[in-house]
Amino acid sequence: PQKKKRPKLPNFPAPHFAMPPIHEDNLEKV
Amino acid sequence: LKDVAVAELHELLCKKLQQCCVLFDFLDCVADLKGKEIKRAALNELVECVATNRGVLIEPVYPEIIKMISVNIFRTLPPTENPEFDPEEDEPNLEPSWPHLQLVYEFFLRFLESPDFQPSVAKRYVDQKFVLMLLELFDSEDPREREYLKTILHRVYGKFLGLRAYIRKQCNNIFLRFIYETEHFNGVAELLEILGSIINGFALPLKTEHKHFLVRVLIPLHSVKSLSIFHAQLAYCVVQFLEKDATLTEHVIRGLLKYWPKTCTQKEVMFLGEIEEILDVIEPSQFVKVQEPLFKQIARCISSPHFQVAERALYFWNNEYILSLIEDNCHTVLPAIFGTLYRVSKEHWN
Repeated sequence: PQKKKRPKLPNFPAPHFAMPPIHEDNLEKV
Repeated sequence: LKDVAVAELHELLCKKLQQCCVLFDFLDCVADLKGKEIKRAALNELVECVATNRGVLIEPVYPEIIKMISVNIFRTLPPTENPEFDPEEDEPNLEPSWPHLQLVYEFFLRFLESPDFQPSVAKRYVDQKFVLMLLELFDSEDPREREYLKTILHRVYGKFLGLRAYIRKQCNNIFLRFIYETEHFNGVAELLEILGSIINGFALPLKTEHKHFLVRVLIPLHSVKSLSIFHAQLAYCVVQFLEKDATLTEHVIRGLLKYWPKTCTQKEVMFLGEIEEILDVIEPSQFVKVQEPLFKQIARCISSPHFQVAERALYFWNNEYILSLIEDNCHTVLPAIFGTLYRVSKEHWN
């Protein structure tokens, strides 16, 4: 089955806190 | 600083930095109001100066900047007055010197984010000892301080390649001490937020060190009493790992089943939420490896007398992708849950 993203449950908000990723190999210009 | 001639700017900047090394007592809110105002104004000038001007950050200024920051932020944190402090219920003790401290943190951020900022110069001063003391501040009860620390450490991790392994190791130590010794550290959620962005950026294939972090730290973190404070960030880190390397799925799910809460229904609802997030990204080939023990646990949750647990477990059938996984494997899943479903439909009180 094709992977479908789940419907956002009313009381489970998407993570508002996700910070910009920091790539392991190169010096990230954060 | 705005009015001085460019030639004298750096000299005046260093004097203001030294001036801001003077500390004030904010517990006595009437003491030395004049002095506090002078320092506040000076800090504001420093923030403004670094944020707007180019060419301010020349090498001789770096040690003065780091000294001023260190003198102000590195301090012994006040002990938690009431040992029964419940982070979920009680109001945190806010930092009395926040009027100055906030500006120091703001200045530190502007310094790190300045286009003139040079890690090669700064790394003489922002070293392992500095970073260790920064990490210890994450135990501050003041959420505003932890918010700044989180952004600052995220920038430091991004800009100082040579400190990354050390920062990861020290975070490991903080978590392990928190899990197995103190069960008390205020900044777990903030550290996990930073780690979420680090995991997100991991190169493939994953290094063994990182897999060990998942197995030896992230999974055992689920066993801690105050899980609710950082569970969202913890679940996010776990899912990031699985999106990086799906072969870790079985280990994660068996770990969660091993740590499944027996007496705390609030935690059980959180675990079910996390399981659903994992199932959202699971590969069908991984699902078949864990479906049996997993649905036996889900069946136990369906029959839980606590209706929120039962409801959260039944909610899985509202998820199209999970439903499709169940349908493709009904010969295994159905026997695990049908008996319970039938009994519950007859006997459950709610």
